[in-house]
Amino acid sequence: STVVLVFQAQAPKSSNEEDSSPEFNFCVKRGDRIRVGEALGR
Amino acid sequence: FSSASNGGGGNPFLMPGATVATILMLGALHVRRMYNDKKIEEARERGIELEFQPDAKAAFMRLLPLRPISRLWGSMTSVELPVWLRPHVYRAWARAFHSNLEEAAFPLEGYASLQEFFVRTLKEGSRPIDPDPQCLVSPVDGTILRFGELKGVRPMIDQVKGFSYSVSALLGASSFLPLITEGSVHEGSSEEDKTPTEKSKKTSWRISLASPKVQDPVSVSPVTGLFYCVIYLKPGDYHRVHSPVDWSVLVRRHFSGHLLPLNERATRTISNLYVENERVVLEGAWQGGLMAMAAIGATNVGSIKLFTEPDLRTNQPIRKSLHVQQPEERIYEPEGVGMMIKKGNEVAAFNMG
Repeated sequence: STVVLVFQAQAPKSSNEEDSSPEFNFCVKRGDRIRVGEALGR
Repeated sequence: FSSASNGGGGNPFLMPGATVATILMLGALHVRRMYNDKKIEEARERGIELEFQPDAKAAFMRLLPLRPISRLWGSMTSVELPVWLRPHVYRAWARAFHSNLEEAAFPLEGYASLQEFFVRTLKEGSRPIDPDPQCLVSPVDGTILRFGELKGVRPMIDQVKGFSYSVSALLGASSFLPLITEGSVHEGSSEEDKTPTEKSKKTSWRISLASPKVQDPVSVSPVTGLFYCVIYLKPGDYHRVHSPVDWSVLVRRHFSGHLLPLNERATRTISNLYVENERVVLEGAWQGGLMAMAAIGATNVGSIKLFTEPDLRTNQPIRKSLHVQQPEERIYEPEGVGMMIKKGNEVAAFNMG
């Protein structure tokens, strides 16, 4: 079985910004073993 | 054996000969499989990715009655085992598939069947949840297959090098794409008192095209800031699905598809695995925007139980043709608000059969 996550990660824009910028950094790499609750990214 | 040895006219060496030959053949196939797996592992360590290469075995898989096979497997594994036998069976399973028995919430004798053991809960504290509110956590135990940022009007995800599938096909025809990105992200002053999560929930709901009957689009442009992660669960992994963030689930889609295997060999040789297999998709919103999670079943793990919707039945006998994949969709009430799920909470579980 497989789980696929698809998500937006837009930082909230401040009043002087035109567009919110995507800000998400993965902290895993391909082949990593991961467990429930461990960070995928921030 | 007895008829041969009693001089019934048969060849006394036929049965033992056939048995030995079968064992030798299975042994040779197993050795070949181990050799191939080792070559793939070595290639991966060198940074080489094997490309999509369909073969005859993959074509043959599509001809098999995988759904009945899966349901039969489920029936077999749901048989209640004698109490004295249970620890032996589950230890053998754990040894074969590298499960950690120390984490099981209950003594092995307490799991009446292999199916019950497979969907076991874990001891409290076995899976601490990263408390950082900016952090998105893994919803499952498993192996990271792929991840990254999605771009373009029709974003695609690589199943394997040389073959990709569309996000819209995975999640549902009109999900996510195209998104409205102009003039709708932030409300006026009346929204300022709300928390960021409440703001993004409401605005994200308004910009989502999860279902045509939900809302009317205002304007369209290519999606931005969209990311994905694909996680594979091995047979020995903990098979419950947890929430990766605090979010509101707005829509549930159930695709009754095939039940092709999802192991590494299958992903390299069978096309459209993730968009043809039976799966349940939850779609909604979190503080960063839209969120969707697809739980995809396979032959040996064919059913998906949703704790948010216990009556949902998956891996049912299918009578209609599977050629046209139309999901069965349900919008969670109240419409526009959905069902709140906290980060780390159990959402679903995969099970055998």
